[in-house]
Amino acid sequence: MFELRLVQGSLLKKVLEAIKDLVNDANFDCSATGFSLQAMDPSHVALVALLLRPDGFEHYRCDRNISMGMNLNNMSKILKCGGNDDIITIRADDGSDTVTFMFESPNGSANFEMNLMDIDSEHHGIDESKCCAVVRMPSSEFQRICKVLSSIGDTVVISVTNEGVQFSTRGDIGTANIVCRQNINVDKPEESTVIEMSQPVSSQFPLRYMNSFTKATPLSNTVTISLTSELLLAVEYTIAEMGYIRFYLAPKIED
Amino acid sequence: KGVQLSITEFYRSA
Repeated sequence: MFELRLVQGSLLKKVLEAIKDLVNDANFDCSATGFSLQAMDPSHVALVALLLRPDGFEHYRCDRNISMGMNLNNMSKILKCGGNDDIITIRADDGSDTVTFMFESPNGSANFEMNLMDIDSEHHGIDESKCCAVVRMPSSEFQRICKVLSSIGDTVVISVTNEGVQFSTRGDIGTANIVCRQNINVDKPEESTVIEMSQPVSSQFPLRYMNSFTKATPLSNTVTISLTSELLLAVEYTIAEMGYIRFYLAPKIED
Repeated sequence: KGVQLSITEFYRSA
């Protein structure tokens, strides 16, 4: 049997809002490590990795590892049936082809049962050690930059140097360049921009995906953007001390 | 303007 109880149910709603437009179907893996997911968008250009650790739940019981295939749009529909301040319990019996969502508020409770699906998924081990540039910045600022740039062009070039991180695009009406320099705010660390770099790195990515990733902005005040030496982009939002949601994006390369 | 790699292609080429 698998059962988890999340007092701050709105967190799970925000997680679904962050990924449901990027990924259609995904296997939620339940194990002693936590409630996790790894899935790709239909074009296989982006990969999402989610982890919610057991200690972040009021109750977490996982008798054996299970994988629950869910359609994220349907899961989102069910989560929207619960109130924002509701406590959410998710339960699945071993071998069952359904999962139950229970919403509790001081005024009452509601149960929804959703059919599970069989989903073939491809797991990738992400090698974080090849990371050569890491930028931590306010998530709202990153969201604003992606939105602004997508009004000009389709592709963003992200360049990290000693000068800072530069986001550039080009379109029919002209070009745009936005530079963020390191800026440490001791009083409000969440408003800081921190750049760690072992070597300058530059690569280009479709803005459509970047804008999709920023749907996770309500989960965290800060975002961490990493580029590996092989030019894989990782965009990470931490989830209130209980885990993270990471988006990985493959680069555009020259012909 | 370049070719977009998929995650699978990226890991194959990396």
